[in-house]
Amino acid sequence: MSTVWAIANLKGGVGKTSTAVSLAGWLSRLGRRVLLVDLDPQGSATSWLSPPGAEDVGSVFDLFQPAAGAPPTLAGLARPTACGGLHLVPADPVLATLDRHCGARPGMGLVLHQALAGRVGRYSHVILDCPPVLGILLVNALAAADRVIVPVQTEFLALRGLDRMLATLRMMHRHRIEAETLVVPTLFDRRTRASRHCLERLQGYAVRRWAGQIPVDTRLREAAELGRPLPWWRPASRAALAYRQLLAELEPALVMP
Amino acid sequence: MSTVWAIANLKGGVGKTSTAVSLAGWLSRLGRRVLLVDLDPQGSATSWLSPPGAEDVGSVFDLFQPAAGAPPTLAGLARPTACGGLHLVPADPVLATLDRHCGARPGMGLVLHQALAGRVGRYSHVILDCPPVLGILLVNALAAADRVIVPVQTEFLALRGLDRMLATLRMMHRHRIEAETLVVPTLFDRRTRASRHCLERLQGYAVRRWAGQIPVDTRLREAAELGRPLPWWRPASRAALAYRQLLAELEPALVMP
Ligand SMILES: Nc1ncnc2c1ncn2[C@@H]1O[C@H](COP(=O)(O)OP(=O)(O)OP(=O)(O)O)[C@@H](O)[C@H]1O
Ligand SMILES: Nc1ncnc2c1ncn2[C@@H]1O[C@H](COP(=O)(O)OP(=O)(O)OP(=O)(O)O)[C@@H](O)[C@H]1O
Ligand SMILES: [Mg+2]
Ligand SMILES: [Mg+2]
Repeated sequence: MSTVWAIANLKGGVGKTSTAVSLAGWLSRLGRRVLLVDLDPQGSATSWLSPPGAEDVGSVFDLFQPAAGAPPTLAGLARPTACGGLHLVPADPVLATLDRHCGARPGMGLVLHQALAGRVGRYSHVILDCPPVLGILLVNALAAADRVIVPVQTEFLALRGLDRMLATLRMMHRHRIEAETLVVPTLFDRRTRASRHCLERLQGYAVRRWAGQIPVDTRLREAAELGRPLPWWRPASRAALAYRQLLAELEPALVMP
Repeated sequence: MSTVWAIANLKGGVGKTSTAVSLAGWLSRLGRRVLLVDLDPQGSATSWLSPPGAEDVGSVFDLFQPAAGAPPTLAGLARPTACGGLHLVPADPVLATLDRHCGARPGMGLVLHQALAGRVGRYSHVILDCPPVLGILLVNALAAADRVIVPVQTEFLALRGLDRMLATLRMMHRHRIEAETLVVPTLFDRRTRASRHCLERLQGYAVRRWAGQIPVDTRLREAAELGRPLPWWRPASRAALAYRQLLAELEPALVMP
C-alpha cells in the first residue's frame, strides 16, 4: 500500500503547495518513488514542476468523468518530472467545473480513494496538494488520505482558517483526528510579534502540532521560478532543512543522510 | 448608483482581503459610506472586522436561496463595524455549498448584479472580497462589478495565477478588460530578486497595471489581529500610504487630506 498524505487548508496562500513539493522533493532525493497529485484547478504544483509548454495530458478530472474506453488509472495519468523518482499527476482548469457537474451525485466523494486502493504503480508515497476550497476535490483528498498535513501560516487570519479546517475534518467523520492530523506552522518570521503570538495560540488547539516551524525563506520562491523542489536545488537552505526535520517526524524509519 | 469594485484573483493568499479591507478603510476614514461584502466562505474579512462572538446574521447566501417571506436585500444584510461609515455583509461557511446546490440553474450568475441594481442603501462604494476559486460567487462578483481589481503577489507562482484570472475575465465576456481591470502588485519586497523580477515581467501583460506597489508590511497582520482596517489604526504605515495612493488612482476626484 502506498502511504497517502493530503496537504490541506481552506485558507489560501499558507504554503500548501510549497509543503507538498518540498516533502515530495526530499522523498525523491532520498531515493523513494513519489507521486504528487495536483488537485488545485489553479495548478501551482503543475506550474512549479512542469517544463513550460509541456503538452497537456490528463488530470484527475478523467477519474470523475471517464471518457469511453478503458477507465483511466492514477498511475496512467502520472508524468515524470526533472527529478528522478518524482512523478506528477498535473492539474487542469477543468477541475473547477467538477462541483457543478457531479457534486450532488452519490459516491463522488470516494473516487480518489478507489483509485488509490492497492499499490499505485510502486510509489511508496502519494502526496495530494489540495485547493483552498471546500468542494468535491478536497472531500476526495480527505477521504483518501492516511494523514492530513495542515500548513498554518503563523498569523491571525490563518488561525481562523484552522478552526474551519478542523470543523471540516470532524464533519468528514475523521474521528481519529488526533492520530491522523498534523498542524505545521509555516511562513514563520521570528522577528515579528504576530508570528510569535500565533505560535503560542496554536498550543490551545485540540490537534497535534509539529514542534518545529517552517521559516520564511525567499529561496522557496526562487525554487518555484527555477522549476525545482527546494531540496533538489538548495538542500541546506533554512526552509529545506526545516522540511527535512518535518519529514523525519512523519517518517521516523527513513534514514536521513 | 453605487460604484462596485470586485477584488479578485484565483490564486490564494495574494492580498485580496487585505486590499478590500484597506480600500474600504480609507474610503470610510475619508467620510464615505462603504459596504464591504464578504463572498469568501472562509470569511477572512468577516473575521477581521467582526467583534468575536458577533451573532450570526445573514450572508449573501440568503440572496440565492431566499427563505419564505419578503426577499432579503443587500442593505438589509449589512451590519455596522467599529469604523463609522464602513458596513459589512458577513460571510458564512454555508456559502461553500452554493455551487453544488444551484451552480447549474440558469440565471444564477446575475443574482448579485440584480441585488446591486439601483442605490444600495446610500453607499457610495460597494467592495466585493472574492474567494480564490472559480465558482458561482466569483462569477456573480465579476458580473456585478464596475471594476475588477486583481492583487498579484510579486512572485513566480502568482504570475501563473494572473494568466488564469485574465482568461476567466475574457471567458466572462468582459471585453472592456483594458478599461475595467487593474492589476495591483502586492507583497512587494524590494530586497528580493523574485519581487523585482516579477515587477518587470508584469510589464508584458495586456492589462492595465497600477504604477505603484503594496510593500510587505507586518502592520497589516497586526491590524487584522486588532480588528481594525490599517488606515484606521496606522494611517502613516508603509502599506497604508501605498493603499492611499492606489485609492487616489481609482478615485481621482476624492480629496485626499
Ligand atoms: N516558507 C516560506 N518562505 C517564503 N515564502 C513562502 C514560504 N512558503 C510559501 N511561500 C510563498 O508564499 C506563497 C504561497 O505559498 P503556496 O503557493 O505554497 O501556498 P498555498 O497554500 O499552496 O496557496 P493556494 O491557497 O493558492 O494553494 C508563494 O508565493 C510561496 O512561494
Ligand atoms: N502587504 C502585505 N504585507 C504583509 N503581509 C501581507 C500583506 N498583504 C497581505 N499580507 C498577509 O498575507 C496573508 C494573505 O493575505 P490575504 O488574506 O489578504 O490574502 P487573500 O488573497 O485574501 O487570501 P485568500 O486567498 O485566502 O482569500 C495574510 O496573512 C495577510 O496578513
Ligand atoms: Mg497551493
Ligand atoms: Mg481573502
